[in-house]
Amino acid sequence: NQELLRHDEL
Amino acid sequence: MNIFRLAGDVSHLVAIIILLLKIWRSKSCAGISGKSQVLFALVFSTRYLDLFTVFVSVYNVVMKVVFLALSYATVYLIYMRFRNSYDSENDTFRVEFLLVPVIGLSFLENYAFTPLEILWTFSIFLEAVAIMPQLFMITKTGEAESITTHYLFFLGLYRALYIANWVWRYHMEGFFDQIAVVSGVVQTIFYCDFFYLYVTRVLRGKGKMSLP
Repeated sequence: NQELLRHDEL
Repeated sequence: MNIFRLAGDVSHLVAIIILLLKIWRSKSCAGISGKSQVLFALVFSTRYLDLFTVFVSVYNVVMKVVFLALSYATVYLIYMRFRNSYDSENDTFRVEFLLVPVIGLSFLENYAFTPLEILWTFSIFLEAVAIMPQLFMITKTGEAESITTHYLFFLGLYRALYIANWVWRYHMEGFFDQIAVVSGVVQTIFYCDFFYLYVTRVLRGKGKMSLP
């Protein structure tokens, strides 16, 4: 779930 | 969430609050590049459009909203409330020299050719160079107040901790975001020279950092 991980970072 | 990520986010928040409090308490934004602050507000505005499309966590939403609000508050203080103290004569970095290549690159290199993805990539690339007007201003005037250097230190620390976070995530979660990592490393390199001056001049010496 790379997409979600990417948007997790600020 | 790992310790590097959390510490990185906290450093970022501390940096922004240090700057905001410095301007608020001294009622002056002398020595601060308004252009850099506008660029950071633009960075947050374009990246956090994902608030409308993806829900990650309450922490994620709260931090994004806080960063957006604080960055706009900083811009407001510089250009409206304390604009008399704004040192526009020394804040002369040509922002278009950053914006044009960054816009071009974000169209060329992105995860998907959609408006939101291009804007996300734009925000990542822009963040890497957004501090340049501020560093340029310090080089031009030849000095920076210690509180401004503390701000830059925490901003640089945040970047360094994010690199540690990426190393951790790569090993623990198999996560690797090429665009963020490459531009994050480039961004951190910009701070290295400043880190050296900060340690040798500010921490070991007097209040102000003056360049040789």
